[in-house]
Formats: sequence, C-alpha cells, structure tokens
Amino acid sequence: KVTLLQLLLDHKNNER
Amino acid sequence: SPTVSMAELEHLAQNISKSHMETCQYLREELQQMTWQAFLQEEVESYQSKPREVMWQLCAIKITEAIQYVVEFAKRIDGFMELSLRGDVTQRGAPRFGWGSLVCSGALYQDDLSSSLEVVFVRMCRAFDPQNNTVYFDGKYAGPDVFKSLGCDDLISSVFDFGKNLCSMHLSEDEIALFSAFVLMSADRSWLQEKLKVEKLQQKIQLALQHVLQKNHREDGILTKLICKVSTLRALCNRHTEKLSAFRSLYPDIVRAHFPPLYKELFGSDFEQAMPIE
Repeated sequence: KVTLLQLLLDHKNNER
Repeated sequence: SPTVSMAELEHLAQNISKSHMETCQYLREELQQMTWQAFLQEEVESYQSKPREVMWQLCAIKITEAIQYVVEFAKRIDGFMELSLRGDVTQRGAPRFGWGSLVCSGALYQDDLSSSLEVVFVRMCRAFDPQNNTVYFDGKYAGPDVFKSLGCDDLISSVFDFGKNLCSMHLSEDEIALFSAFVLMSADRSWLQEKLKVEKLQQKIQLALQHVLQKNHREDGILTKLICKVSTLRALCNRHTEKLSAFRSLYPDIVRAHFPPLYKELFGSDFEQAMPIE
C-alpha cells in the first residue's frame, strides 16, 4: 500500500 | 510569453506526449479492441447488489490505481519535480520535523497533485465508448447502472456526461497529453512559495498545447473550449469529495481500515494521514 510521498520519491513506479 | 522559443515549445510538447504514453495505464488500441466486452446483465446486477461500502472500496482502489499512473506522468514532466516537490519536501519538511512527521503532514505536497483525479477524468475519455455510454472498469465496459450501489447517481451521471462530451472533441493522444499537463498545473498550491514559477510553467504548457492544436489543424476556439473544461473538472472533483465525506460519516471504519492510503491522502485533508515510514 503506497503513500504519495513514496510515489514521489521513488525513482520509477508506474509505467506501461 | 515572447521569451519562449518555438524549439522550447516543441521540446516541452514532446516531453509531455512521451510521458503520457509511458504512463497511460492502457493503450488506446487495447481499450478500443475491448469495447464490445460490455458487462452482461447478470454481472451488472451483481455489482448493483454489492453492499454500498464494498462498491465504494472497489472504486477507491480503481481510482487509486489510475492516480498512481498520473503521479508518474507528473514526475516526468520537465520542471514539475523541480517546482517544489522534492526540493520543498526535503528542504522544508525533513530537517525540521523528521521524516515520520513529514509523511503525516501530507498537506505539504498533496496540493501539487490535488488535480490528479481531474487528469484521471481527462484520461477516461480514452476508455470511454460514447456509442454505448460505457467506460472501461474492472475488466469490461460498464454503463452508469453498474455504479448504482455507490448511492451517488448524480455524480456518476455527471462523470459520464463529461466523458461523452470530451469524447466528442476527438482529441488525439498528444492533445490529451498536453491538456492533462495543463490541468495538473492548474492545481491550487496555496502554500507554495514559488507561485510565479508554477504560473510560468503553466503558461508554457498552455503555449505548447496551442502549438500542438495548430500543428494538428484543429479549429479555432478549441483551446478555449478545453480551458473551460477545467472548471467542470474541478466541480466534478469537488462533488466527489462531498460524496466521500458523506460516505465517510456513515462508514468511518471502512474508510479508515480499508481505503488505500494514497486515496485518503489526496481526498481527505482532514483524514488521519498515512502511517509514518520507519
């Protein structure tokens, strides 16, 4: 379960 | 702005289109191939007979999945991360409050992505079949009746109206990309110190959108039409927030325990925030 901060700071998350 | 060169606009338009395609969740061809797969009547009835809170939870999960792709889109737009997020989060938040409390005070950075749901609604026109008034949801194409058990028929019908309306503009992928970026930049950043920088980037994106529309030989007035949609999008999102608070007042424990943290961070500024990272 992700949080916004994790999403923002992670290098790459969701791409096709 | 006279200071923006054509080469710069072209570069920005390419960056945004590329970011959109890399993060669009579903390819348009995939979606179009599936339009014949509408939910069967018995499947529709099964959604309708779900308890309200179960359907709300399912929709919150689907919205959150879509938003994760929008966040990735935002991160890839030239200039977005530099605006405030990473710099501001680390400079303002971390040293002063420590990492844990920074995560708790979600308001620091959630403003930047407050319009991510608006972008989800814009992207929805790719997954919308205007002929049957259905949208891709949970593996098949769904009409408004699928969402009946949510108990917000007015919001659902406004969302479908918006989808149909945006579809009628027949936007190309690069137009959707640029318009999404424009919508994202219209976020209300009341706390942001560098407001001027954001406005400058938004102006540049608007010029890049105009450039793309001209390049695609779109009729005059389409830019104005698109810009007018921003207030419709904001109204839809406000309505969603109202519906969510009404739902939460009835089912506080469901929201607290079962809704995705990201969804709660974005749509309930008064919700308890996500747990701090160790």
